Amino acid sequence: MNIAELRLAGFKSFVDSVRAPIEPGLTGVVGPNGCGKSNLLEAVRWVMGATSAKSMRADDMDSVIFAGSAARPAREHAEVTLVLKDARGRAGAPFADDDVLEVSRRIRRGLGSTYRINGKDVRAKDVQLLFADASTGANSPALVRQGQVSELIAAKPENRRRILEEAA
Amino acid sequence: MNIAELRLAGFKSFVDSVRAPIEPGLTGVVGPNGCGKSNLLEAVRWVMGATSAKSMRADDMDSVIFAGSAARPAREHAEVTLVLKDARGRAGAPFADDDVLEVSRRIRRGLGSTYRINGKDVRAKDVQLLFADASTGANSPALVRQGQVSELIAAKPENRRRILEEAA
Amino acid sequence: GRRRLLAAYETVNANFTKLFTALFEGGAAELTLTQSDDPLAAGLEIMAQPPGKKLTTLSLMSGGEQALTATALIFAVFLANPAPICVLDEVDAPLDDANVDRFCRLLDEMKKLTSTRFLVITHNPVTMSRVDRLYGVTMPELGVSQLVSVDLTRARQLAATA
Amino acid sequence: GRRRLLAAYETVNANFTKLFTALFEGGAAELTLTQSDDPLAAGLEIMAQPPGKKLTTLSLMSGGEQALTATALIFAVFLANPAPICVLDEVDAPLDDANVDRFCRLLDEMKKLTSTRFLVITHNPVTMSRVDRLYGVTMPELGVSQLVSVDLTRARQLAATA
Ligand SMILES: Nc1ncnc2c1ncn2[C@@H]1O[C@H](COP(=O)(O)OP(=O)(O)OP(=O)(O)O)[C@@H](O)[C@H]1O
Ligand SMILES: Nc1ncnc2c1ncn2[C@@H]1O[C@H](COP(=O)(O)OP(=O)(O)OP(=O)(O)O)[C@@H](O)[C@H]1O
Ligand SMILES: [Mg+2]
Ligand SMILES: [Mg+2]
Repeated sequence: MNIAELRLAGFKSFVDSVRAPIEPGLTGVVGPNGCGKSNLLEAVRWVMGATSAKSMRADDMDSVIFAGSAARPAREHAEVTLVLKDARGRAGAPFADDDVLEVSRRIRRGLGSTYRINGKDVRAKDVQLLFADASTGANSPALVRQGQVSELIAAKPENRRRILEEAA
Repeated sequence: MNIAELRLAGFKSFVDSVRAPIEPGLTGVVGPNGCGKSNLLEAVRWVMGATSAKSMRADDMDSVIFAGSAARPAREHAEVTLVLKDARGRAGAPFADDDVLEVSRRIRRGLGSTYRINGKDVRAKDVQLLFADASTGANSPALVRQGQVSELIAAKPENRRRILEEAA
Repeated sequence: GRRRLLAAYETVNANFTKLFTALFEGGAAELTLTQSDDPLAAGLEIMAQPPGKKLTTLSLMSGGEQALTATALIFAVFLANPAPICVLDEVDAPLDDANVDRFCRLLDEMKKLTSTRFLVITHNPVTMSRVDRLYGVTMPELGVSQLVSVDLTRARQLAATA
Repeated sequence: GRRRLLAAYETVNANFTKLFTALFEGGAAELTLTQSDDPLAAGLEIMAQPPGKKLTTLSLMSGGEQALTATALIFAVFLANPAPICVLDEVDAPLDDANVDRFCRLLDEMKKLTSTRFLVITHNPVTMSRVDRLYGVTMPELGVSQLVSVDLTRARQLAATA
């Protein structure tokens, strides 16, 4: 399974629709402080079913919806999609024969999150399991947040041991 | 009062005697990872009378003595000196008329630290008070350790408030 | 005790607001004492609004924005009671080029306002080119540190081509 | 539970030791499970010895040495169970030029060993010149993010002159 594209609309500072193909190898992401780079990683973790608002620098899940800027009003919903390829069998029925899976999470202000695979409603659990079975997911040790290396260095040994549990 | 020079001998990776004049304005300190830059700041805090070994990345105070390298044996003592100028009246008697004060701290393995001003033995408290009265010292908010900005950002609000107490 | 803390808060807050807007070239920021009627048990919260963005707590800002804001706080405290020596160990690490430049201009301003001597430990070529002199720390022999004066002209040439 | 954790520990420790000595071009390092007979309650301690230096715990190393060592641990875990996607948010920030270069060579090695797609968020010009393509994130309108493809040739020219 490959993760081939990330799409955002209304997620944090990405109020306008953005499509980011993710190609093989190393893709650099650059830009000034505060322009939105870390928001991209948070979008990936969020669509994979992250449950902790705190872990994405948000007071609550509604805080990931575009909150407005000097020139634009706040939005009422946010949506992030991951496009998975070579994904046959990764999701259960009715997706068992689909080679391409479009997994999306959408949140409406005050109404919580809904999840879809290829346009059909699914449970959060289905999405979380799909990614966990593919050795990834919101808590994947391969998703290294800004400052997480420093946290690992400063962590108490008992908390550091948890990184092994992710490998187990 | 000005701090005009820093001298180290046997302190952490500075096993050989080093003299560093500190001139007015901005002095940059550069060099590869692990070459000893942060050790310089720790030397400044240490000679000012720092009491917490943990705050200078040491298990105990003896750990600041040169511990040996591939080519050199461990040392048995370490000494750091700060040279203060325009310092008349900064220290009590018998230094009241001295314009230049050489403040040094020396540690001998297993035997603890001793302090001197202009070659005369003084108590740790005398050194700590001298620097505190001059708006500096081991806990001065102007001595910003590596990672301390991140600690301030992550600190609980009650702990952050202590930065005000240093200004009060 | 309480009165001195409140007085310190007033001074530092005034400094902080000025330094923030200078560093961010706009926006607004303030310190708030929270969660307790007793200022000696209160928390210090930092609210900030970079130009064009929403007012939020420090924890919701980007890594570089947080570092620049916390640096403004450190200097706000510093100005309340300037020390004869200030050592900054890699505080410019999370800053992009534009913000490193603003950080260096802040240091120039601190240099004008005080007689403090500054030691700025850095890996950043822009910062290296903006100081008055350079010490290089090296380990010509593994595990043994040495200190040398570095030619500033060379550092400035390197930064100019970067 | 316990057996799986110990098996994970063995694999990760073997990876970690190899990655550390590759990154530091020598020296030695190991992970130790401490403080408890029950591995499920134990702590994970990291011991490391850069070339020519003494063996110490992670907490006594320099900032850059700690970051490089912790990065070796993260990749040691990664190799035990490679993910289809890996995002690294500014992990190169505390590294000097020589270590950024080693970090990039580590990424090339990971690229060869796995089919993982990597997103490397960075401010470092060396890293920017070592990736296969670049996305630029910008805010042409304050508070609103946009994504663009950046010409890699230009980034490489800039890094070459730095
Ligand atoms: N819900 C939201 N609506 C609008 N903007 C938001 C929202 N949440 C966060 N932001 C903005 O996104 C910006 C943070 O972006 P991000 O952390 O991705 O920056 P960055 O590119 O990683 O910067 P750095 O290099 O400093 O780490 C902040 O300035 C914040 O104001
Ligand atoms: N007691 C000691 N004896 C000998 N060497 C020591 C001692 N204590 C620390 N060191 C060495 O000093 C080095 C750390 O130096 P320091 O933290 O000053 O590096 P740095 O230049 O700040 O690097 P960075 O850029 O990564 O922050 C470590 O490699 C450590 O091995
Ligand atoms: Mg960021
Ligand atoms: Mg350091």
